[in-house]
Amino acid sequence: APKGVWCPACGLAALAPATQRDVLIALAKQSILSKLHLPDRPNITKATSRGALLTALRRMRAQHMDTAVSPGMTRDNSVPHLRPGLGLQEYEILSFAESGSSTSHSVRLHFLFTQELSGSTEILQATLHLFWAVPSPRTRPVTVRLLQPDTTGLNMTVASETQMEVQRAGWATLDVGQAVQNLIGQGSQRLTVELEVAEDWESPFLAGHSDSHWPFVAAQARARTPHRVQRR
Amino acid sequence: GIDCSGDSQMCCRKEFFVDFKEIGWEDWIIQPEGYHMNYCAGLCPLHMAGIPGLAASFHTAVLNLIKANHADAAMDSCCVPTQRRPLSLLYYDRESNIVKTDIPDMIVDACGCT
Repeated sequence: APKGVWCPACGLAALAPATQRDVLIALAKQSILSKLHLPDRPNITKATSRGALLTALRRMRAQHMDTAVSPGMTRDNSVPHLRPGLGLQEYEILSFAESGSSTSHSVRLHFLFTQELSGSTEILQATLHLFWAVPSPRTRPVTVRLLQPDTTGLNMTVASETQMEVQRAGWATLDVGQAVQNLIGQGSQRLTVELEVAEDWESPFLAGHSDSHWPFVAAQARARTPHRVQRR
Repeated sequence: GIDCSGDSQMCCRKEFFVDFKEIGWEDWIIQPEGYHMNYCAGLCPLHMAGIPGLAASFHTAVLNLIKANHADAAMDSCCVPTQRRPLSLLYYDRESNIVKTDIPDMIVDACGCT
């Protein structure tokens, strides 16, 4: 810094502007990564298609509108009001399916949840969104199984099984909140969903799901972040 | 609070914008385009202590005179954030999930002397 220029706050020699900028940018990066509990910036291996992202965000917004607290309804005061600085950080997560094994009448989908959601995370809600592509308007029974690794991690056990009736093409939802909570509680990150129809039915899943019909799980989580209590 | 301008030495808020494209983070942070990492800097001599900025009311002005006349306890105070707001991020996590979160108290809106 020019001779005799000093930092007004601490009296030390002021940093040269370029150095100060580098220091501040490094500080900004470190601050954001630490608040997101990320050791380093993520390397994106598969960016989500725009179509799938827009569809998912639209469906989440529609879901929020449906469950929004209308004036006549009581607000759940048992949930501590989330004021900044209260040490609770909420996340909304969109996890898009990765294709697993499949047969002519069944398919497996994998959903990976972020490693940052550790045991101290509470899943407020998690909904599986599936798009049925049904060639002809007939009712089809579909079995939806939620699988998770057993304690050895080598085999998959059925966490829950649900029968769904598919009448026509379109979106269907299934609550998977408890399954995701159990997964995270066990330190696992992968939820496997198996969809199966009876042998003689043609499969109502799009073999090559189009982008904007890709299955996804929309989850809301709340992590207790260690927070300094400022005494005033 | 006040924003730093010119060569003011008094406690004020310095604006500093980090453009995510400039630091190569625009591929994993979908929104926003950058982070206003404003910060507080400047002097807080005794007679400035305890006011949120320089917008002093009459009461504060009197208080300042009292403080300034008792400069024996020559204790400066600190220039700190007095108003902050969350930083909302929409980003890809390490499993390429898309996450939206609000990080509390990340953006400084105003500074003042303790």
